[in-house]
Amino acid sequence: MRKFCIYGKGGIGKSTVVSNIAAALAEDGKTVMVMGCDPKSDMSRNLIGRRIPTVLDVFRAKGPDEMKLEEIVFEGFGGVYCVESGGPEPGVGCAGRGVITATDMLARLGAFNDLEPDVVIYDVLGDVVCGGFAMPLRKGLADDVYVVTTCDPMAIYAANNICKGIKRFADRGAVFLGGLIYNGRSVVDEPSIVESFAARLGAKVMGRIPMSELIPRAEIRRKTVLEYAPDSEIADMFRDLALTICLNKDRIMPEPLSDDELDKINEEI
Amino acid sequence: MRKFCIYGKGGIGKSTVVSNIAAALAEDGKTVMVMGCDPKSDMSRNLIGRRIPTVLDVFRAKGPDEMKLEEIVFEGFGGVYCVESGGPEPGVGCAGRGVITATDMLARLGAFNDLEPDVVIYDVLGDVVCGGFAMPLRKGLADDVYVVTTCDPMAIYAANNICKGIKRFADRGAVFLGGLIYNGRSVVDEPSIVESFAARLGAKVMGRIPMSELIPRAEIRRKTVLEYAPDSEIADMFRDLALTICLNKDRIMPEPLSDDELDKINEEI
Ligand SMILES: Nc1ncnc2c1ncn2[C@@H]1O[C@H](COP(=O)(O)OP(=O)(O)O)[C@@H](O)[C@H]1O
Ligand SMILES: Nc1ncnc2c1ncn2[C@@H]1O[C@H](COP(=O)(O)OP(=O)(O)O)[C@@H](O)[C@H]1O
Ligand code: SF4
Ligand SMILES: [Mg+2]
Ligand SMILES: [Mg+2]
Repeated sequence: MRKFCIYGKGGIGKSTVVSNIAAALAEDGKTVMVMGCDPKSDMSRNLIGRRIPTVLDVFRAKGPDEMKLEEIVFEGFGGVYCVESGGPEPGVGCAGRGVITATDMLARLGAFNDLEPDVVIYDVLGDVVCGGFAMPLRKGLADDVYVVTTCDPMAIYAANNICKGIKRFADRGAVFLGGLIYNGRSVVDEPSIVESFAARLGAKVMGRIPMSELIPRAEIRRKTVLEYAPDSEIADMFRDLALTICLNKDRIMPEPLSDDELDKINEEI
Repeated sequence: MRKFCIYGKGGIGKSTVVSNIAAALAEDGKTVMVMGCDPKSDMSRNLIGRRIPTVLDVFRAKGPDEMKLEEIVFEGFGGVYCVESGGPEPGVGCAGRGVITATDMLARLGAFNDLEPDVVIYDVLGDVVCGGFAMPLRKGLADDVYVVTTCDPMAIYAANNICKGIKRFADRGAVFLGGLIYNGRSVVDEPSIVESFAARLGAKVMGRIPMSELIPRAEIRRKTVLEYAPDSEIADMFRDLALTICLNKDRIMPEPLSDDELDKINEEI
């Protein structure tokens, strides 16, 4: 079972990447499970066509002993299994609490034994690396992490923090860094900045998804690009990225940059 | 003593707004204190010309009993007093922990009695509304909150979450919503979207800062626009915004939008 996490700053394109590579892998015959670990809980919208109840929603309504797998796992495009952790109401406890509850419930309900996924993808909020959001790293829930970024200093700062989080847990249940994913979510397109950042971390760039109108256009229709425009170049890029990630065996313990090194990268922009 | 918070999604322009309106108020003869409550800890860079030690840095080095006010409060442009809370290493405890430590230390060291600021501005991370980042709301540390946003759905989602946080604590130490600040940090410029969002919340838009090259240009030189280009239109806009906020007495308990209402706003885009 291949398990990996997609981390990155809010709005950087994690859910876009996760839902599209899940669709690509499903199209390729794999049994895929995607786990939304962002309180925004909208990762599965493009795979299922609507919002699904989150684990926290069901947990609040029924409590842990009455919950069934079919109430929290939903099948979408290509048979991809989707779970949304959900989040507490803002201001009520740790925003990452849903991630902890969801991973616990899936374990209790024997989800992996039942559904036997070939691939499990975690879509995790990366603006802060703490509480429930650090759990996939802390508890070694996956083999490796891929960080979505743009060349924007804010995205790079967040990516660097995620690498600090990865390094923090290096000696227990270590989840390694597989690489960076350069997504077209910024006005400026400077691949050299992302390459230079990757090189300093000791990592590689797995692939690049350019800015594309197909992405929001598919999203408005609540579809992935794989479903909405299967013959497009963008769909092919997601297929390539899916394969590259699945086959990747190069994983490293990243060397996070200092504040000064980050400032230097920003001055290159 | 006028106290307010500036909240918003990471990278939306909080520190830009806070440092510039602080500079404007200082230019106008006020004694201003700014408190960085974002682990990024770079809000005071444009006021002081370099990064300053954070409260958590000094706390880790010396412990609470050895700390002096002059080790954590630094004077910058126009005599503005700057404090940076700092954050723990990613993965080590709550990212908001610095905010709690910093506000405690300033209280212990009698900062407000010593320095007697006319205005105190809190610059607070708003990607998640929990832990230390919810503390200014939970503990009523200020009179009101202003949320920086663009018309980008991600920024609006975060702004809405902050409003949920404000509403959460409505019945204890309530900090009200003063209004939204529309900052030019998005490719798209659609003021009607921000106006429509404000209207549904029951709030008003305090002002608008357009996208401007002066801002990053001043920042590269580690200055506010007020210092770098005091005669520019942008400097005047910050002066107006500073005054508008300081004089504002309209504060409301916001009516946060549901997921469906947020989706509708996004479909308008
Ligand atoms: N390469 C791209 N080109 C154009 N729009 C994109 C691209 N990637 C993402 N988007 C858009 O950006 C927004 C945020 O993406 P999303 O995947 O939801 O981010 P995250 O899950 O990291 O918060 C979505 O509206 C999505 O349609
Ligand atoms: N109106 C604007 N026009 C152009 N650049 C801006 C504007 N506002 C902010 N920026 C730039 O955007 C970046 C993020 O702003 P910042 O204030 O640091 O965000 P935050 O404190 O919310 O994380 C900075 O590099 C800043 O120079
Ligand atoms: S640990 Fe992180 S996510 Fe949890 S309360 Fe603190 S800031 Fe929020
Ligand atoms: Mg997402
Ligand atoms: Mg800031």
